[in-house]
Amino acid sequence: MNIFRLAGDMTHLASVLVLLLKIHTIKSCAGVSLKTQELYVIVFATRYLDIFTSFVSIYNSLMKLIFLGSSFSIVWYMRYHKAVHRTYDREQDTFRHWFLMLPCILLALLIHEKFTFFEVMWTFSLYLEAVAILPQLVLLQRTRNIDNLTGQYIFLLGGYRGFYILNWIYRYFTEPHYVHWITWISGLVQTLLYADFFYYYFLSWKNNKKLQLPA
Amino acid sequence: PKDRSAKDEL
Repeated sequence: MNIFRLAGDMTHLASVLVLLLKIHTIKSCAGVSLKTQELYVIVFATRYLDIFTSFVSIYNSLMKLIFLGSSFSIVWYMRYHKAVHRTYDREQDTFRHWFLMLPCILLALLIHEKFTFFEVMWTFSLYLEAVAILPQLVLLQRTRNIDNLTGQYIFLLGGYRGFYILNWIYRYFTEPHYVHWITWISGLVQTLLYADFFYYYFLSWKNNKKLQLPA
Repeated sequence: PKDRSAKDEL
């Protein structure tokens, strides 16, 4: 564990907490994409299949449980909690899951390190996580109405990805045999998807104005 | 054995 990895995990945790705070206390999920949240459930469910069979540390297992539990509860809130569900931008959040999942399934079947069930599912989760934010970014672009919490949620998620890249660079130079092309390339793609959002986020922050995306 | 250390990340 290095400082970049820890910072990445903590920003990831913070992003989930910000989203839960918005949904649980304000009872609103306006501007939040249910499609993206459902994709995250699939990402965590397929990545942490080994949660009971391979033990790394208490920290790892605990974080896995937190990410699984929080993503499930966010989806539950958005689908079944009456007050929260009313605030969901259903008409705008039209991205098709299969449009993202199918290419990721095919890619995981073609490009992986080992052709075993667990390994292909794990690789699929990496590919899917890289693009899971797309419905959320499309929703933002469409509604263009971004409250502070939604903006902070996406900013923290992007920050988590940025820290993970620093973590990989650090590990590459400090640990022998630490080469993971699949993880790195999908992680890099994922981080690049945030670039546009980050640009406007910093612009609004610099000018001390409310975040607004161009049409 | 092959290094599987990417698996210790989240």
